[in-house]
Amino acid sequence: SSLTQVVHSAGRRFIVSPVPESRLRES
Amino acid sequence: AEDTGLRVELAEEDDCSNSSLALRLWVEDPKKLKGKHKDNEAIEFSFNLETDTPEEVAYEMVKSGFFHESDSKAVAKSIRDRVTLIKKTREKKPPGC
Repeated sequence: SSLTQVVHSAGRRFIVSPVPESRLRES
Repeated sequence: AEDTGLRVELAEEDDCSNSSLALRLWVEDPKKLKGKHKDNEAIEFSFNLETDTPEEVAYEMVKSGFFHESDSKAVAKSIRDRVTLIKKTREKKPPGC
């Protein structure tokens, strides 16, 4: 989705996406 | 374990079939971090229990600009704590979960 960004570093892939609202409320 | 302000959890169910895990990390308490970081964004990554180290993943996250150098220890600790818990859980379950 447009909200997900993929970053590569030293051969490792990081997928960045918004924290689900439900998880934010938990904290 | 001391709270680092970061949360690490399994991004997918651990099927114990191999040493690779999908983990997700995000900032739960921004006040506990020293440097700049991206709020409200979860970072999903793979972690190989046999070949990867939390410090190495934390270093790559700092290099990728997700966290400031001053927080790399907290990032590594959060990953280490979760990985340790997952390993203990795997030990308790029958082989192949």
